[in-house]
Amino acid sequence: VLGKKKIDEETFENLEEILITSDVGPRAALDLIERVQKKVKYGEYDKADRIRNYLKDEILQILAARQQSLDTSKATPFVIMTLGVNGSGKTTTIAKLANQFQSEGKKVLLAAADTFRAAAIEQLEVWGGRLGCDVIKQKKGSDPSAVAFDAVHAAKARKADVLIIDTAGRLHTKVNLIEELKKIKRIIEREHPGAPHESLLVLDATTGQNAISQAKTFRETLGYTGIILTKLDGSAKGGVIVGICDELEIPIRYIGIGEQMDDLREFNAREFVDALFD
Amino acid sequence: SLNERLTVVFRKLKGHGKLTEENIKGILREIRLALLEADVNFRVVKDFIEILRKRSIGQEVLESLTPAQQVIKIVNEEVTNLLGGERSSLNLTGSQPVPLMFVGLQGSGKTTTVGKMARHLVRGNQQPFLIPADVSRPAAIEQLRQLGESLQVPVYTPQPGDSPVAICKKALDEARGRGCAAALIDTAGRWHVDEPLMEELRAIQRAVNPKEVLFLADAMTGQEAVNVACKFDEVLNITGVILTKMDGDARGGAALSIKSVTQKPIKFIGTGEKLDDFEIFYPERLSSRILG
Ligand SMILES: Nc1nc2c(ncn2[C@@H]2O[C@H](COP(=O)(O)OP(=O)(O)OP(=O)(O)O)[C@@H](O)[C@H]2O)c(=O)[nH]1
Ligand SMILES: Nc1nc2c(ncn2[C@@H]2O[C@H](COP(=O)(O)OP(=O)(O)OP(=O)(O)O)[C@@H](O)[C@H]2O)c(=O)[nH]1
Ligand SMILES: [Mg+2]
Ligand SMILES: [Mg+2]
Repeated sequence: VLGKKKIDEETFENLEEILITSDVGPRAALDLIERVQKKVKYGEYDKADRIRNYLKDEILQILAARQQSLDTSKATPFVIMTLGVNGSGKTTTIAKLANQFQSEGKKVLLAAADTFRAAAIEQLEVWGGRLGCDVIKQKKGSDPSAVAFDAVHAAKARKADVLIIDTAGRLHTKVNLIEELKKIKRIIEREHPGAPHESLLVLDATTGQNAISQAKTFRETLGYTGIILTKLDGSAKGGVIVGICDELEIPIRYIGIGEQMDDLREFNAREFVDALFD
Repeated sequence: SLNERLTVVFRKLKGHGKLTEENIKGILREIRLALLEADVNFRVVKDFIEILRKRSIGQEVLESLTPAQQVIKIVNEEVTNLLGGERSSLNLTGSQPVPLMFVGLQGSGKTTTVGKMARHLVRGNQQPFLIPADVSRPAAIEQLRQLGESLQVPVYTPQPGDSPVAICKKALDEARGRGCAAALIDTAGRWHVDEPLMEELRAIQRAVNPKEVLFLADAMTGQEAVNVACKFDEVLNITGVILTKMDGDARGGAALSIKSVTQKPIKFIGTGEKLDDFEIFYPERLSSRILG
């Protein structure tokens, strides 16, 4: 009986290590392990594979509930706004989204509402050029809400199917920058009731537990309707998304798996869980 | 905070006489949790807890009238020790222009930090020359050009089609011709596991012989920070680390992992998006932040 307990402990310790090193976080990991421990039947304690599968299923349940793809046909123009901390991959993700929608036969318009960072507008313009997609812009330093205003009107006038608005990176802790986003949202909604139809939080998969703080704070102060997890093509597993899904119940629309315009995939819970345990 | 949690743990132990191995276990569990929540690497935490365990079953805790304070003091000391060591400044020795290379993952803050370093050098009366060697990211060259312009610092104009190595060689010649004190090389973000791109960095290093190879790490990086830093260090023998985005609320445990595993000094931190949001690194401040 003592030997059995030791195997059981070792199995759970190994699983805890897999979870923590995948950035699931120690509390979420412990919570998941405890849920699994309740499920393991008396005779199964020495079946490490079966216990592992219980754990995978537990995580799959949480993530599958958030696997909800984006339907851009719900409005015209369908307005998407990206938001997230500095360097998470917003601008590149917009190029990928535009590419995706164009391949579906949609007419896409982009808006360079990051009027702050050096060469942010030029960066989006390069992508626009590669996509054959127009970019609404103003001078660097202008009000991002003014760009959003122009973009919504242009999208309507040009009969665009989708309008994607790029915003400057900002740490969730900067109150004045959150206010700026709120104003952009207000202007968009005023000029096109119901818009933005999707606001996407772009999270970097290499981020640790701070991603939870980002997800919660952006949710409380501003609100958003979907998540994109980028940079999953490296060695980071993005496990922090498990806790985020469990707690915040926000759909994960896509994942970013590279730096080119076709490096976008719809979020697939099963594949994500398998990759976590690879 | 860890301080508060440990005080609660110790309060429960009061009146039990001497601390036992069992008590110590409970205390170490709290510390382990705090470190993991702060993104310190799993393995680094394991080794660190073992160091703490040996110290906390020693005289200084067991004989102390205030064991909680003693343990907290030890934890802070050990974390600060791990993070610090000799205060490390920028290596600007040797013939000018001294090449400094900036490397790291995608979006970690390299280009912006090159700008910050340039401003730092200008204030120290050292004329920098900026070299945009990122030919893959859209408008990366333009980004560095604009930063240089805002500082009135010269920036090399790459010839279209030139490789990063060719850009660096030609740029260094121009920097020398201009009599600049330092040449700052901005490189494209890349995965540590992308062999050809890591080899490209090695090629740049061989071509220009930088005095500093600075690894930029995002303060919010998770468990992989160790593997990333290790690989960059293995390939390039980095000379220092710069932590970016320290103005957020990330606990910054990745710094502890990176430092303990590479033993390379953390030299500066980025504390914002503006070019003057750049500070010298102080281990004690990060220590209390990681412990929460
Ligand atoms: N490997 C990889 N790199 C990515 C991915 N998404 C974005 N990147 C890279 O990450 C870096 C930052 O991307 P950006 O699109 O500029 O990020 P951002 O959020 O717009 O940045 P700011 O506007 O400065 O806040 C670039 O080098 C991109 O190529 C991804 O899925 N995989
Ligand atoms: N808040 C904050 N933002 C920072 C800091 N350092 C850089 N940034 C921002 O982080 C984002 C990415 O910075 P870049 O300098 O483009 O990063 P990079 O490493 O050159 O990116 P790639 O070249 O694509 O790999 C930008 O929005 C910067 O303004 C910092 O210390 N604090
Ligand atoms: Mg951007
Ligand atoms: Mg860059």
